[in-house]
Amino acid sequence: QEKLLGDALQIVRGQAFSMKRCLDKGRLMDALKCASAMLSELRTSLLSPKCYYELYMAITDELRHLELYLVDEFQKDNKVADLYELVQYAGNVVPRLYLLITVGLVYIKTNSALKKSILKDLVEMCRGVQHPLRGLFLRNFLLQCTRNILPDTLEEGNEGTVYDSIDFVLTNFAEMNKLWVRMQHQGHSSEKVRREKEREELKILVGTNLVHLSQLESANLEVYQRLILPGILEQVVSCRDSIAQEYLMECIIQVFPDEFHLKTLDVFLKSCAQLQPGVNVKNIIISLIDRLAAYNQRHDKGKEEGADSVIPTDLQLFDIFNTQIANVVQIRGEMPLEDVVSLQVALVSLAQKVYPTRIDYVDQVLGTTDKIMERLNMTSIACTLPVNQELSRLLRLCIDFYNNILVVLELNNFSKLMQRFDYTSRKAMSLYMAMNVLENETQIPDAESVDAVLSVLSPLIK
Amino acid sequence: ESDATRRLNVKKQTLDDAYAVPA
Amino acid sequence: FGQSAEVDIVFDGAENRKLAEVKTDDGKKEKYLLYFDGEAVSGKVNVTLKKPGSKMEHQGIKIELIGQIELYYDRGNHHEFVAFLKELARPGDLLQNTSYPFEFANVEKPYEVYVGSNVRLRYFLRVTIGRRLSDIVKEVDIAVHTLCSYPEINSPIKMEVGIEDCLHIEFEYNKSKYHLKDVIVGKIYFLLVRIKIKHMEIAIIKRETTGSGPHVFTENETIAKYEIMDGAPVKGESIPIRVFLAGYDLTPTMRDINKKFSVRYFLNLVLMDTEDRRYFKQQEIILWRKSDK
Repeated sequence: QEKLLGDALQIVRGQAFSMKRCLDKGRLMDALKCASAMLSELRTSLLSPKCYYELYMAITDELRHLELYLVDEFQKDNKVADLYELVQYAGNVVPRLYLLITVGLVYIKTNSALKKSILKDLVEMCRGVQHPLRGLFLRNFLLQCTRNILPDTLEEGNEGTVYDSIDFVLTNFAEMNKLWVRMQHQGHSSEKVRREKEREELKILVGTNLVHLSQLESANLEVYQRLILPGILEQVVSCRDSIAQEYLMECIIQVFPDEFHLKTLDVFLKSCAQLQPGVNVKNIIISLIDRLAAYNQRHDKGKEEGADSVIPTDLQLFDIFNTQIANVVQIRGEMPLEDVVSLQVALVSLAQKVYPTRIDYVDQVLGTTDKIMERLNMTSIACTLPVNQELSRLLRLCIDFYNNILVVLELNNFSKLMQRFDYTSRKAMSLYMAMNVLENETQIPDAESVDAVLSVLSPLIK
Repeated sequence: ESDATRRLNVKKQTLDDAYAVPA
Repeated sequence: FGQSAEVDIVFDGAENRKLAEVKTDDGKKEKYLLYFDGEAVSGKVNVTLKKPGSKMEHQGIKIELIGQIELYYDRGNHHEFVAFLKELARPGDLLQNTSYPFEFANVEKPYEVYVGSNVRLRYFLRVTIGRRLSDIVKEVDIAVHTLCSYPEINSPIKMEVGIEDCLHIEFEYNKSKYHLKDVIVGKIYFLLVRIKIKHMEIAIIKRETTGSGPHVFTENETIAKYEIMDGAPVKGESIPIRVFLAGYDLTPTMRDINKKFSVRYFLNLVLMDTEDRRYFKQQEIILWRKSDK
């Protein structure tokens, strides 16, 4: 690989040098020939994604000289007639499209009225490259080149609107995701592991589309709800590829603002339910919950006490998550039990952070969890089981959060759940609670409470 | 619409086809 | 050998007349004055005596306008399809440099000049000064282009082709007749893909057939190869085609010129699979010349 890359870079340097010399002498046609020869190195099938990336970076760096030269020439008003047509004479599709993107960009930069038609043309003509690796890098180049010139207004103008940009990026995203997913079927099944690693290396190229969508100022919540999110999710769900789904769902969470997530939870969580069985949906949902809880906390600090949190009161955040998680659990029967419980843990954590006073929410989650255990007839759950760890986390979360065993005992389902453990775990949990009482010097006001406390600590005694 | 960006209208590929396993 | 003379032909309006590039035998390109069908060809023949002061005897001076086809495999005979003659001077003595105006009015020039692999069609003026020993002959080629008006019907070409259970595509080109500066806009729609395609290209093939009956010569020349897809699509994919013709060395389609030859053009869609097997489909297109104005 090093040798192949070295040879290719050698040719690139040579051609780039000649190209720049031609440009200095104003011999544009010869410069284009050198550029085309340089770009032909990107037609190789011999390089690994990593090495191809190196080559791509070297070549696109050199291509910037051509772009700058052309922008300069065009601005000095010696526009080269039909240059957009001229570069289309290049016989090979890969060099041709890199040149077309470069020239198209120059046209757009020097005459914004062409923006809409050229953007549309570029994203459509790139279909000529169906080879996954080469197609991904070509479309990434298109994305990077157009990063700062995408129309970003809501009003109709001859430059196009933000809707054109959304259409452009969503199309590019769909095509890149298609190529990226198709990579898994290339080559022999024996190299499946290597190919998955290579796909991991390339995922950022696909994700960058979502970043650009998030950077469209005019893409407000309404546009996001109506166009952007559905446009992304339809690709993510339909691609039926767990690597892509896991990464892209995570991407959506990271890339778009929390305000948008708050308003699109139903859609997002419903899509989670439809993801491939192999997808770790738990992590996706938990990362979303954590993000929103943190978002809420961030805003809460700034607020004087008592003001409701930044989560709009009318938005039943807890209910939505609770309902949708139940839906996900119900649909994804194959989800491991410990994952189901992890989701309940996340729910409790959300309830405690966003609605600290609503212990009924917490109790509701414990209730749900208990019902799930009931349905699976889970009793004396061995401490070695992963589900046991998660259940312990769930109960400890309650103990730690309230730091008051009396409040914990108000959770009707707490002790029910605790009864499902095996003796070892019950004892451990009791000890944990006893320590909590001592550390917090919790006052037990009356005999009845003492009775309740001692009975829940009974595994320590019996 | 200049010739330089002319294209035929194409049928949109269905999502099932788009992500189908190559035969 | 006594007196001799230089002959020059000066065409009227030459300075405003377009020139057309025509390939010459040795593959170079000459520029000739460009005429169109029905246009008059006029000018002056200038005869310049080599040795001024002494006379030159001749058996008459004439100018001809010839259109002829030369088939390379039988160099000998030329098939003349246009032959006009003008007497410029009766036999006698030429005492000084003289110029003779000539005009071939609205001359029919039915075919376009063409230099191919096995055939050449040319127009030229020939001045002959008849002499006892050896005539003085001067030939000057002119170029002729045949123009068409926009074809009234120019339907797109759309067709499904395939190999059973292997590869099934629908190809579409936006027209069936293209002028020489036109652009081919098309697409390839994949209905079934069961081969491992490496890439796909479109080639412009020029097919020249000469002769008839038992001696028919066919020569295929690939004018352009244009890659339109790199890699393999799956079912439902549409690959765009956009090929600009102006940059290629093309002539109009010529059908059965004077029953001597034809020149036809084909788009050859070629798919290559990973074992370098080629799958292709040819489709004729008609090329015509549109006037530049």
